[in-house]
Amino acid sequence: YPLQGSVRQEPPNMDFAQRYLEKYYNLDKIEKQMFKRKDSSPVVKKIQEMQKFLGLEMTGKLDSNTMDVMLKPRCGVPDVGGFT
Amino acid sequence: TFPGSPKWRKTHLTYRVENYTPDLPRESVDAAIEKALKVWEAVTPLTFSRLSEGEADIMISFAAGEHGDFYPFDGPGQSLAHAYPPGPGFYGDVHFDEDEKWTLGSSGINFFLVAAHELGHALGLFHSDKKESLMYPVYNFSKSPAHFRLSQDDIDGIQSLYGPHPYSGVIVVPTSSVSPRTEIPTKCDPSLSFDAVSPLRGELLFFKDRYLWRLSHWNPEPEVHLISAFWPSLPSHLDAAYEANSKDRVFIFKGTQFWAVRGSEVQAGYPKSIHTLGFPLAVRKIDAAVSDKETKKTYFFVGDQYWRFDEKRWLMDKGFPRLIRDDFPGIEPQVDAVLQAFGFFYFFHGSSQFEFDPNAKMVTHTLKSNSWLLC
Repeated sequence: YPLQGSVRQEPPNMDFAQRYLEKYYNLDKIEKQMFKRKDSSPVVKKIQEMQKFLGLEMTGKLDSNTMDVMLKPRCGVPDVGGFT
Repeated sequence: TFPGSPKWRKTHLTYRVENYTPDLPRESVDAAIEKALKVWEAVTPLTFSRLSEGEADIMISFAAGEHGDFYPFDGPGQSLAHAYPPGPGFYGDVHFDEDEKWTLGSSGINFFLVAAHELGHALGLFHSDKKESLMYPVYNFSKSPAHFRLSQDDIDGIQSLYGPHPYSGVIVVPTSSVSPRTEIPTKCDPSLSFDAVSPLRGELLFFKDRYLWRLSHWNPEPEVHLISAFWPSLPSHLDAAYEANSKDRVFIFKGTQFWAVRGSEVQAGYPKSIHTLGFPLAVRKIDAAVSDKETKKTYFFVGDQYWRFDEKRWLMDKGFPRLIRDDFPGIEPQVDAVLQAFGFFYFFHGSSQFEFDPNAKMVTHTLKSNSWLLC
């Protein structure tokens, strides 16, 4: 990918979203490294997996609808894979 | 269900509330948990009883932040609680995040709704992707506890693990938490048998499955009630019950446990093990029990034998067990229930009842078990 002009300040959502996917959707290490380039297909897939489970439109993006649901209180048990 | 579909290998489970949140009165926490358990009890063969000490199958606690299980809570909001699938030790346990504002209403986080969800996990349910389900992961107060209903997805999930409630019949009995119907046994069914029978403060209680008929002096028509309407923490499908009249206690038996109730109060420190009464460990359940008001001796019937227990000394008498047929000729094992009335012992065995004269040492009448219910 071409280097971006300036280092963008990651929106807080990105960190929050990464932690959410780690905690509840088994986002693994490899996917985690790729997370910052959020258009990479494994991460898009992971976001779509979450959107599908939560009954959201599967945009593959952290759109406001998706973020709204992710910010709601919820059960601490993962949605995929159970506790390790 | 969780990966591998872990489930409990028994249908009677114990639970214990280890600590309480300062947000709610203890009684409200206890009542909400009992109500949440009844949600699952109503659609499965599962029954629950509460321990006040020791290790229970489902240990329930409140904690904030790091609480020793590698899944620290995260302050107010976000993760509200979590629970582990069925199994030994910490499996089956439920943890609530103390940093939430636990309430009984729509403000804050409604404790009953979250407890019902987490107990679903403790019984083996994973998350549902159906928004209307209790097991949907995101908290949603749209359904107030008073009108709470399990969704079909929840019911299908839990019944895939444990099957339906034994009486998922068709006669409507309005229950607060689930739509499926439960069937009151028909009191004048000629094949009716009882699980247990006991006096209580001058009334007579006839126990069957999840119900009891209550016979009082001022109402010749027996009333039918859910056992849980009087004693929410008691299991259903009891084995035996008797009244220790001088102590104003009714002792209720199921499996190797027994409870003491005083009126509608379940006494603290129960259930206890029947082996604390002096039964050998080989005894795994009591079939029937009756206490003689005069002699203050209690008779426990197990298979073709019986024991005699001294209520004054709270000790099993020596020289027991003895064979039932040696001292109660004409009474065939297995005894379902026993009642003492009018100087006779009434032995219930299936749909028949045998009136036994302890002086003449013989059966004087044979009746239908439900003759007491005006049938």
